[in-house]
Amino acid sequence: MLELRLLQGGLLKKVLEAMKDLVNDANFDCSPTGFSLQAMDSSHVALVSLLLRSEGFEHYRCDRNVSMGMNLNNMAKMLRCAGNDDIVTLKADDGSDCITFMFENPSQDKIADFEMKLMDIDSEHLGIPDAEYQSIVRMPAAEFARICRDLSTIGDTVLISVSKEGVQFSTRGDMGTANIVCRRTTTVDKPEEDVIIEMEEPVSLTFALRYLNSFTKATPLATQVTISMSSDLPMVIEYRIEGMGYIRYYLAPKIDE
Amino acid sequence: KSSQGRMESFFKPV
Repeated sequence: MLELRLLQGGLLKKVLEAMKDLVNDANFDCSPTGFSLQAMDSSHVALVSLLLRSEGFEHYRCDRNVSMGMNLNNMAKMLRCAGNDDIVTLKADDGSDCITFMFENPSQDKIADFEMKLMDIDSEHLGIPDAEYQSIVRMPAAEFARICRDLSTIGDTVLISVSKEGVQFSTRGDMGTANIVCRRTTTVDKPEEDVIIEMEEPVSLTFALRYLNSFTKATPLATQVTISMSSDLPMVIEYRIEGMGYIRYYLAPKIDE
Repeated sequence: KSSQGRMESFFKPV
């Protein structure tokens, strides 16, 4: 028996919107720790890792570890039928091939049940070791989204270079080139607007903008985004979900030949 | 010239 009740149903809506363009089908893993997912895009260039900890739910019952295969587009469609302020409950009986999404409006006078078929999905789980990254940038999520969007109108790839002073995003295309530098900020009054850089070594890596633009669909989930880079690892773009966990995107860099 | 790296080049299946 599985029963997860989330007071902020809007959060689950945002989580699905943040994943459905990157991944078609995925297994959600439910354990006493929380509700999680790891999945790659079809080309295995990007990976998304989601964790919603059990403590973040108003009620969390998961009698045994269970993996439920879902089509993320269909799940997003069902969740779009929930109001942003609705309470969302996920329910599944042991061995059932369906999951039920129950939506309750804030005044509790409208209750909706949506039942979705589960799928058998063969997916491989990759081990992601803890790593010390050479450069970590924390910046406003909306600013990062804006930069990725703007640069993708000029070129297909972005060179991200981190130094002690700041982070530089560069691209080139048929019409010309673009460079955006975000300097490290030193203000203390508005931490949500800060650009913070923790650098062990300068890093310069090239990534496909198409994927970064897809990751920025998670922007409504967090005010800040953390970008971690090392020269020999995929970059990690993390959006922390307050009180619940995170959504992390891993993106393999372009490799010089 | 550059090529796109893949996840399995960095992380191994468990």
